Amino acid sequence: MSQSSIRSFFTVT
Amino acid sequence: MFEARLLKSSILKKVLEAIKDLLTQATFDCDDNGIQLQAMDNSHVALVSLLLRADGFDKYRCDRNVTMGMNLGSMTKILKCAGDKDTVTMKAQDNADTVTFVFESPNQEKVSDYEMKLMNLDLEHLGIPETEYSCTIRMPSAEFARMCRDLSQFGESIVISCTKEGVKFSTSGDIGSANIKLAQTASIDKEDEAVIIEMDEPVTLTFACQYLNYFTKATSLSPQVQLSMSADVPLVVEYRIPDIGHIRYYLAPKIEE
Repeated sequence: MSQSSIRSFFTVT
Repeated sequence: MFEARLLKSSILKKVLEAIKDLLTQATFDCDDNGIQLQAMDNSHVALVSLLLRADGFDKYRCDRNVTMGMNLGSMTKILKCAGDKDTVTMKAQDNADTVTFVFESPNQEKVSDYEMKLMNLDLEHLGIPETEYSCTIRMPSAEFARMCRDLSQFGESIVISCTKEGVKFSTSGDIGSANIKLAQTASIDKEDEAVIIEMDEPVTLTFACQYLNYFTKATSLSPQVQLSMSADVPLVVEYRIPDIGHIRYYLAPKIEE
């Protein structure tokens, strides 16, 4: 298992 | 001019306790509605979102929007100087480069103020999309903290599996494996002690123990915690802070390599 980054789930505002 | 007064400094102390393992610095955005903070941890695995509503403060004034970048280590040092029963007032002038914390003892005999330099933090602000979650689980926050602590002894990851039978927390590692199953509370007498599971579709996701343990530092803020899960999106761990707002943690799931 590898840890995904949370950044890709959110949009930059 | 920004001024926010809380009758109990303990709320602010607990909030800081709940974020300082994840964040070293953060921006407090203050406007008419209250104080908001949103930041990712250094490794971009988790995101913290805090809201303290204006109506939850004893006094709240914010003439112009104020953005205060704070070093949370310094803020922790300052809040340690407040007694639990002290009132705390945060004050800043418009466009100021400092914030002042004023602590007053209940009988007003001791008044202290601490001025802290603000930081210019150029942090990106992320939009959190509205998400319908397949499962939401509410349970006593102390129970959740206990489970995370217990399971952390066995492995680095916790698998959370929510089905119509209930929710299962599992882990495995060098010494063996562990499973904790929680069923929904049969009859709810005391809401704070209940386990309530709402499920549209079963979900199984894997998360890092270390982060779940960081989130449980918020336990003293709320008697209940809510976990929201859907396949392939971050877990939301929400603690509602009575009468003033919430702290939400978002955690990216672990994925098959």
